[in-house]
Amino acid sequence: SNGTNINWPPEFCPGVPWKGLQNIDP
Amino acid sequence: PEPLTASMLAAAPLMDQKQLLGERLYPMIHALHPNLAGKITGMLLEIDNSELLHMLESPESLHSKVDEAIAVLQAHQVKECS
Repeated sequence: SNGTNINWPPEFCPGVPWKGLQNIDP
Repeated sequence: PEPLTASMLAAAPLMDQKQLLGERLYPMIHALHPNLAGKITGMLLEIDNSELLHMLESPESLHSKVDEAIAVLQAHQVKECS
């Protein structure tokens, strides 16, 4: 990560397993 | 649903804890900001679980954090969820 991920923050969707920052910064 | 408690959370794996908190927080945030609820919930889930539990029980605390989150989102120019 370069610290400027435009996809931050990860979006929480009800009923979908939450992966936190792993969603956007593998 | 029954209230989420610290002991319920402690019995769940770490990511499941965030899931449980998110499922409770999302409807409350959605009532305030339908278009940004997913992003705001995602941001707030980075906060410590103990504080998130407190926010679930204290609407004033939740509203305060939601306001902070929106300010940060706007600073990052996050587009609204369609």
